[in-house]
Amino acid sequence: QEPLDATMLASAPLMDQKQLLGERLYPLIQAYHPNLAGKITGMLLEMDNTELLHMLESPESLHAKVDEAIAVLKAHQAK
Amino acid sequence: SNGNNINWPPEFCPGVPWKGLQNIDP
Repeated sequence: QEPLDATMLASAPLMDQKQLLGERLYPLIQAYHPNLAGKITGMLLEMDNTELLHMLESPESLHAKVDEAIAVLKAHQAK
Repeated sequence: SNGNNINWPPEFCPGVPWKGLQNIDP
């Protein structure tokens, strides 16, 4: 799979940009949380694309955001 | 839509075109 960069991303329509990012984030998130990967990816895709690109390059920041997303998701489901 | 929606967050499925928050019924 080709690496994704900001230039390539910017040339795609907005929803396609999210799709491209989602396709790359999903397998990484699935490694941490197989059961919640779809929901977590959906949550992270609400963030700015520049942040999402950074997360693809930095496992630490991805992991931190995934943990954050899970906390938010659990709080939401507890309502 | 808002964060109180029971169906939030929208679920990403690989290979399925992403529609973001439009996936959620109002």
